[in-house]
Amino acid sequence: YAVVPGNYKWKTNQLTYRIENYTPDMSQAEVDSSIERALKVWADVTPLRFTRIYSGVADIMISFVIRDHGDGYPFDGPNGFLAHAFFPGTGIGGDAHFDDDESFTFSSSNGYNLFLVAAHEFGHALGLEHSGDPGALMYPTYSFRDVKTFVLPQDDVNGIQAIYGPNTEVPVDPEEPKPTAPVTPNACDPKLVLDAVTMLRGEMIFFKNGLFWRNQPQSYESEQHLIKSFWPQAPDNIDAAYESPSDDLVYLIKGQKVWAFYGYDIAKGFPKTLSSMGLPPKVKKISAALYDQETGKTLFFVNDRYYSYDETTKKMDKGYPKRVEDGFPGMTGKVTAAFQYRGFTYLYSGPRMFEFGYGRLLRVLNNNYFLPC
Amino acid sequence: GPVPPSIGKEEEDLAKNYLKKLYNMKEEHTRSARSTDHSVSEMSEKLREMQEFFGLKVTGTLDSETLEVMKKPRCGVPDVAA
Repeated sequence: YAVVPGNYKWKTNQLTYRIENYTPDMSQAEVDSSIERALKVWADVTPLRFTRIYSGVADIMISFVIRDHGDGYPFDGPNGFLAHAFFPGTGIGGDAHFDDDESFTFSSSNGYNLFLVAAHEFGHALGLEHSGDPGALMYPTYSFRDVKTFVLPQDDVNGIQAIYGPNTEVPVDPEEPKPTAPVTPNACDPKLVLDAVTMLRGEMIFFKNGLFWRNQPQSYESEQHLIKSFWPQAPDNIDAAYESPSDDLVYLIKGQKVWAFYGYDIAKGFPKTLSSMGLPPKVKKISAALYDQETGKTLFFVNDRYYSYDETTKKMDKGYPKRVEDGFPGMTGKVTAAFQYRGFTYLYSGPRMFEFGYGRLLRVLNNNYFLPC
Repeated sequence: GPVPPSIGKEEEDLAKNYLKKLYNMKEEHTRSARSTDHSVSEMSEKLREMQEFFGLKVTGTLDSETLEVMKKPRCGVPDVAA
């Protein structure tokens, strides 16, 4: 996270806001609710309290405007810049402007969700700069995330609490524990257990929680992105992923559902059920999957057993499940992620990666062998 | 390997506009060779800043991945302190 240099912060914890006008994209009640919830995101973790006023000058003046709106920072029409806000201060300080050439929405993933945009802008209005953490709300680019289950990421909590301190009035209800703030996974964590790994059009993709790293083989740098910024329809916390190069599809699996994507777009007919891929109905969850280029088979791992699926005939092979150790001698633990690269098979078990080639175990490696720290 | 698509004038303008608005890149006032060299190196420097912030490969040159990030919908507040 980053805070505004120069210690720009509100001198009081009691702040006022006013909604000066409304966007025609949503009902007034939807705008009111989105703004209220966006402020609550910050009030929940700090001593800041927000009161709405209906006339006069509020600390945070909220307006929907287009193009040149008199503050020296004109908007640019649809897409591009969605909104901006001014750091704490008198006059225009703290004010938030939304580009009304955008299509704002209340809950769906189409258009730009006003709650998410507003919560980000209010972060600026309270004294936060953009964060370089791709999982943070204060990351500068917009990506949709599930609004109903939204919890302020830990990076943003750390940032705002560095300015205003924590909320000391949080009622402790043992019946309803507070959801934990999501922490962006760190590739340098030696205990990192990846959710899934796959190749995708020549790149390696490493999934963890709601994010993934993409890395070009033999590169020392990787990019981290929210899963939903690439595939808005995809779930977080996936169980397994694999690429079918012949169909140019990448499959993401969570629970008993399978999603297939062609580039950024979901393939027709997906999500499907695991059983529609031919897996027996008793299989409720798989732990890893990989596409074997040599045989044209996809292997589905269920802990220490695996099934084989023929991509050509689109049928499961007979004689499975087998014990993983039977096909991969030396692999005794649960397989948590898997992929194949340059003819070698890599099976992950927790933070360790087992390299197989020529029918035997070659090396035991750490995550950062492929995922740069 | 695949050849990256070349960057057109329109996309270069988009990048310049992006860096002026968000990375405090100065306007080019004159067309002399010396000032052009200066603006190229400033653009390269600003591109480096932007690429570093977004975790992209830091090259100082406008490549397709950098452009992809520049085209994403975003907040209009600069990523760097003025």
